[in-house]
Amino acid sequence: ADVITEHDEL
Amino acid sequence: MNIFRLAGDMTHLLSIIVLLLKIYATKSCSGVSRKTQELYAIVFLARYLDLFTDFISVYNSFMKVVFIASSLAIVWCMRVHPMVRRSYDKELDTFRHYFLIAACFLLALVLHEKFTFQEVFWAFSIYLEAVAILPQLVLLQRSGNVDNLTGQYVFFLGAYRGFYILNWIYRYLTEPRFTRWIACVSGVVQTALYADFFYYYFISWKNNSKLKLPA
Repeated sequence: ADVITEHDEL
Repeated sequence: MNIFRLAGDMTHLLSIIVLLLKIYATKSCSGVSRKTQELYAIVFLARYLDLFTDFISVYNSFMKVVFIASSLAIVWCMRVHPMVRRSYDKELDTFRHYFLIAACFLLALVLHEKFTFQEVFWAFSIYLEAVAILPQLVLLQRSGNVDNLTGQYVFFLGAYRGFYILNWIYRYLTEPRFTRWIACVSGVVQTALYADFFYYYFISWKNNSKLKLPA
């Protein structure tokens, strides 16, 4: 996935 | 997942549990800003729109559900529960939070990572979270006296923000492609809002006295 738009935090 | 991020998530969770416990045990929400709680509910609903479209981990999805459910439960208690509702002091909770919502949404329309429905709402939730504590801080300031649990609630929320900043520094140093300016800049602004509260919290803790904010 595209790193910029990956929201892996809460 | 690093230790700072986990500590941040846990203090965040703890802050919400402390608040629910306080409301449930005392059947009272005195000293709690309903506006701040409603803003947090909006924050979680707007941010976790990706709950069904992007899977990160079981931990992530589980925590998202917990945050949405607990924030809605607090708002429900304050609006619907007959005993809790009566203890809500509308006169002290006067912050005009609609302006915050409107301003954050406008900012999200201008400043976002991508112009898509989810991304605009994600940015909106980040901006709104940064300022959502303001009605609570203003209420504490106005009432002067802060009871222990409300003080602890704000303390844990502030600790959560502090840990997230350490988490970002750690990620920046260990992940070569870690760049997320929207979240980091908003996060620093949000943490700065707690600085004043923390100062008085530590003074009262050091002197072993009740937390009192200056008028």
